[in-house]
Amino acid sequence: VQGPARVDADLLDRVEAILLLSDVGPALTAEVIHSLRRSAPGTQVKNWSELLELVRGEMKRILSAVPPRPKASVTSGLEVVLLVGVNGGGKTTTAGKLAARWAREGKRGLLCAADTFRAAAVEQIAVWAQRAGVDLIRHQGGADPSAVVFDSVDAALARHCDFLIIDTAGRLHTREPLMHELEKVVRVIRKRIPRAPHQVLLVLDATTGQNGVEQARRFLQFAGVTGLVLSKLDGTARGGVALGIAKELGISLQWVGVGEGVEDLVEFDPDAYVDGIFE
Amino acid sequence: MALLEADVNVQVAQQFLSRVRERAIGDEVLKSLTPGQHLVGIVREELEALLKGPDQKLKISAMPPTTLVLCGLQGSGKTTTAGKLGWLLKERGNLPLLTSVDVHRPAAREQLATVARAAQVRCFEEAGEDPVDLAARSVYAARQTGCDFLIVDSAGRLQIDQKLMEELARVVERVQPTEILYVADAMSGQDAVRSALEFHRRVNLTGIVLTKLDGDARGGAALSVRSITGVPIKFAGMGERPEDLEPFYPDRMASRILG
Ligand SMILES: Nc1nc2c(ncn2[C@@H]2O[C@H](COP(=O)(O)OP(=O)(O)OP(=O)(O)O)[C@@H](O)[C@H]2O)c(=O)[nH]1
Ligand SMILES: Nc1nc2c(ncn2[C@@H]2O[C@H](COP(=O)(O)OP(=O)(O)OP(=O)(O)O)[C@@H](O)[C@H]2O)c(=O)[nH]1
Ligand SMILES: [Mg+2]
Ligand SMILES: [Mg+2]
Repeated sequence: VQGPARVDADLLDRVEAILLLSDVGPALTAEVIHSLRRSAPGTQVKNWSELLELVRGEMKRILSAVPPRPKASVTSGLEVVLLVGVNGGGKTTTAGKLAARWAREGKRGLLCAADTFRAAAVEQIAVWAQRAGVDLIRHQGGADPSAVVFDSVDAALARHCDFLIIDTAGRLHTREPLMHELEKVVRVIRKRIPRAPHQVLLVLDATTGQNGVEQARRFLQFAGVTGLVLSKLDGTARGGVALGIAKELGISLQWVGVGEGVEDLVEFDPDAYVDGIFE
Repeated sequence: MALLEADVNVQVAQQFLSRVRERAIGDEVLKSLTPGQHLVGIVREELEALLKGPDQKLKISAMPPTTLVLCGLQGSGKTTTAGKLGWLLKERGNLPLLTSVDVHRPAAREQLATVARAAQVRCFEEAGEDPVDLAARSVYAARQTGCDFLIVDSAGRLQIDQKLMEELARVVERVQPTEILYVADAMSGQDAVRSALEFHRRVNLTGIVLTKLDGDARGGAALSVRSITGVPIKFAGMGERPEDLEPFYPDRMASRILG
């Protein structure tokens, strides 16, 4: 015999609506609602703020259940970061912001224009390199991305850089040849530096719906994603699919893009993130 | 649940299901020999009916050039779509001129110029810092060079960005476009409705282009945006090349949403 539901049904409905509208997805939302309803029979949740506390706790638990990735001991002193993701998510912009941040911290680094395909992609990242005050490794248009990547790793080692940020072309995870191309890029890096790429960041648009989980799954499979960047969180979308990605794939949310300017990248803060969903 | 998994907006899904329920009762589904199939049939028909629009073709202006403005959130595929529309018009014998009023994104205007070259269509490449002025000068250039279409690519913007939404309204006011196309990413989730509604409120959209349909997103946002704004979906982006634009097929979209 189960005890009485300890939370008012109307309050739960409100939470459910907020979670669904934030793209947490129907399955995970149902799980959260279910655990709220039954977790501690006997205690009554009387009002909205009490319930919010419980939901917040539940969501933060999901987001931080991912074991913090052990910082791969950087053998050469060079941290190689690879940015991946589907088209238009914000990779190039994020590459620029990250380079600027680390340059501002006094680190020495390079950017690599590994998108050799898209119209004016190199021109775009060139502007960002300038804004960040960081040099850019680039090849002629249409070059093999693996070749530019190889050269950039060489250059970063030769110049004793602290970081190398590689921006790749957007690609739909359903396009096998492009996913294999990405796999090759990772191999090329690894051949040159065994522990690299030290970070593979999936850049995901906060407006992405449930397809985001499948995207993350594929990029994890082909490129070994180590962390998530949720971009465009300055908009009204809440990027709730990040919860499903954390839960199902063990990929932790690490950065949040909050605008188109060079300073608009912040470290992921679970409290701020969850507050953003419930305000 | 399936509709929500397909990213159909929560309210839209509820409204849709109650319509289906009414029809099912009216249709006496329970009396049918195959009630399950019958119900799926109703769902599919209702979905198609909702997705279909009265005018899915591009409107033409009485006075050339016919001006189309592309707008939408950051990264949705506007610049690429501008090239595709240029290609499509050129293929059917028109003489389009592409122009970008995106003075914000790094190398945005270069991107459109490159895309135009790939599509083998003309691009307005004069320098400029003000979107409204650039737009006006493009209209003039189109007339002067006998172009019958002007495709205006605009900067991606958040619907809550007052300044940029006003900028868009001013561009529209200045060029009086025949079509204002909202370019939306097919993988968008619940928030798609919110942004589309606000764009519609500000500049009166005449059509929607759904991009990146060559992916495997179910595309429920299509249903949501179409049913809430009432704006017809005119085109589907199916890839990154100039030729990768198709007319929107409601029946194909319905099957896709249903998975
Ligand atoms: N508002 C907002 N816009 C962003 C953010 N990050 C990126 N953008 C914008 O999103 C658009 C796409 O960004 P890009 O950096 O070109 O995205 P990308 O993933 O490199 O795109 P592809 O290389 O074409 O796949 C640009 O207009 C950016 O300014 C963000 O955090 N907030
Ligand atoms: N696979 C696929 N990629 C697309 C499609 N449409 C656009 N893209 C890609 O999506 C990315 C973003 O496209 P853009 O045309 O730069 O998007 P935008 O809306 O102009 O971006 P902003 O100007 O920054 O707002 C690019 O990598 C395009 O090649 C499509 O239908 N399918
Ligand atoms: Mg890019
Ligand atoms: Mg653009």
